[in-house]
Amino acid sequence: SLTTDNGIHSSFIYGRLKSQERREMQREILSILGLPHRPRPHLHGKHNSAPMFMLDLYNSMLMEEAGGYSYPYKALFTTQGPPLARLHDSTFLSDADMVMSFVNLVEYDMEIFHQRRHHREFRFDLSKIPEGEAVTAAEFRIYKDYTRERFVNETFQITIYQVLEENTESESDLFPLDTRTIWAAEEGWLVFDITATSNHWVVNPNNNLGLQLFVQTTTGQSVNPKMAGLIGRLGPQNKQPFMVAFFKATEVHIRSTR
Amino acid sequence: SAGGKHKNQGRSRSSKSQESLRATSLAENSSSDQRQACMKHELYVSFRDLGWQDWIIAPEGYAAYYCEGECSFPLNSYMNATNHAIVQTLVHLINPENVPKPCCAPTQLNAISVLYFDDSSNVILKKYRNMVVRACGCH
Repeated sequence: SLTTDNGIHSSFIYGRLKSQERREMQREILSILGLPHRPRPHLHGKHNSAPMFMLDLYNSMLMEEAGGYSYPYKALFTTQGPPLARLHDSTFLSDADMVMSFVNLVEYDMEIFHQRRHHREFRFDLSKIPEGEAVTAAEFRIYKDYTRERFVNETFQITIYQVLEENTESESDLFPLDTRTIWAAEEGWLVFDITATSNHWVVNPNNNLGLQLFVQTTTGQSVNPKMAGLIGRLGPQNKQPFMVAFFKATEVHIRSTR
Repeated sequence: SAGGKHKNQGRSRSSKSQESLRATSLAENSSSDQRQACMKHELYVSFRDLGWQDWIIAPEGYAAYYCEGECSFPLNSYMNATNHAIVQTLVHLINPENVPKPCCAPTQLNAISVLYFDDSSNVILKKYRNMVVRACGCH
């Protein structure tokens, strides 16, 4: 059928493609998207925390493009609780050419009690970043639940460290990255700035030994992160910790000749 | 700067050439009535129909559009023609065998954002520039 509406000529062609033509078309569109092949994700739970966060970002970008309304980045992710702490305004989001979330590769929450200190470990594979993309910002996000077991006015100090060197016999060499002080009664996403560390890992992939998280009371006593309400592997899928990085293209993507 | 007589000659030559242009123009117009003028056509790329819902989270597809049609004399303003396209049309009128008409092509392109999983189940939100035709014109 051929119709004209608002100057746009509409021609719907219903045709059946041969399987070879269909494969060719898929290959062409994958090439436009800059992908060598169709991704085969082993986990594609769209209701996990990272995909949901990314979908929030996607929708905010759409709203901005449609009406020029800039959705405040700080208001994002309210579906799973408000962010307890934030680092950036929305400018770095609108400037980003690409945003990527990374799943935590540590299979089990080892609430490791080493030398009188509890801690939790996280690892992210940054080797899959497309070429020509530079990290402009990176965040580690972990959900803090309300803890009924503790006093409402009790506070915890949560510190994130970059692992510099792993030692089997003693504690690993750590570099402090960021610290937050939170109330036991607080609930929502905690956001830690790991921009410098991410850049370091991209340049030196062999130095990517992950992050460690420590929780202390005001008296300096080490606390199991679970006791402070920090959600781990056994928690709900939509509250799993993850990492998100914002990228700016450093070079023009040129498709290879085929 | 030309004298009266010369001017008249010029005018008469000009009117003759204008007549021929008009004739050609009529012929072109009648031919462009049959064929379509350069314009934007609807074309939807459906990720759903490609069977990619398992890795593309959003969108389900996007309206890409394409440009198609004739860039024939006269190039009206709605065709969004470049100055050179107008000259190219005139040269085509003079020498249609050797000089092609201007091309109907996108003059404005927009970006789209795509949200998808990679092989490692990481999620990528990427902005792709020049994916959607906003306007077509003669180049």
